[in-house]
Amino acid sequence: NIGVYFSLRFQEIAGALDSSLADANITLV
Amino acid sequence: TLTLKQSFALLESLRTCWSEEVFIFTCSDKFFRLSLQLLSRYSTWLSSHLVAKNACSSDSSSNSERAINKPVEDFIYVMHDVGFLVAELSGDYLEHVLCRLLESCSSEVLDLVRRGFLQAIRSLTDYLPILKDRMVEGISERSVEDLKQLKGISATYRMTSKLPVRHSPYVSAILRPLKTFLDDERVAYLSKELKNELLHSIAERITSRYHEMASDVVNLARKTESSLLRLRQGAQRRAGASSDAMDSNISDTDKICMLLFLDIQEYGRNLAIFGIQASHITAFRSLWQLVAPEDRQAQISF
Repeated sequence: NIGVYFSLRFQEIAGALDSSLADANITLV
Repeated sequence: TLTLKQSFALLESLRTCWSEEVFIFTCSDKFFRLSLQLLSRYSTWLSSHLVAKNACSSDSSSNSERAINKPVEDFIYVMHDVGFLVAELSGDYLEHVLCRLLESCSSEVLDLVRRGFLQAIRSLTDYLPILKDRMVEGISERSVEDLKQLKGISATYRMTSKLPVRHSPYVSAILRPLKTFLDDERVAYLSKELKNELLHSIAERITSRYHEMASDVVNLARKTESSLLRLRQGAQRRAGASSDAMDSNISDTDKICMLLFLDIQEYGRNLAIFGIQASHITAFRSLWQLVAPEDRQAQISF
């Protein structure tokens, strides 16, 4: 099911970014 | 390369969206929308945590509050990353999406995707002038602490008949924060042009504050002197004495202006060490006109 596939990918990709952005500090790589 | 964890996460997320392991052509529109959302989320992070200068919060531990207290030098990393992201995303990244993954789409669709991406990417650059202003303001305010010593000049020259012969000690400290900033290792992340732009903007802002504070000192000295003169003239009239002796003296305001004139010449020489020509700064010209004697008004030289 393509809808489910995209939904999972969405959570994975956006989630990874969101967890980084949750940190307000300027953090070096 | 990128310097911040957050910027790195954005680029990774955007790349994952359009990677061959993840991307499915039939979901192109969804991946396009997700890409725009990722850019928007990063943009919101920049906006709310780094640029929210006037954020008001009763909670002193809020993110915005902490962001405000960050050293402005850290914004160098943000400026660097925004520049890098804009170049990377509007270059190789967009080319990969359009020419490899969406190559079978009509030119109309490709054009829409290109414009959508570019608009979102370029919106990141809207933060650059704000970040630059914050840095200019933050660093120039450090110099204001030393400029506050200007207020002591009036008291010094009201108590003595001596004429100033050399500049005040505070002058040497005015540009010290600028020097410290330029010596900071983070400055290596700035382009030569941006570094130069910041240098000139900070020097202009400091000079502008210098002019404001010197004007206050001179205006106050003039007002005080004018009041004192009226009092003295009144007293002399009542005593029937002549005011000639009083008029021939050098006034307190003259002495203050003489010292400020020595000070700004030294300040101008210090600016020159940074490669800045003082006469090119409007506030410096105003400062010169405020304190220079009649015969030196026409030309700024020291």
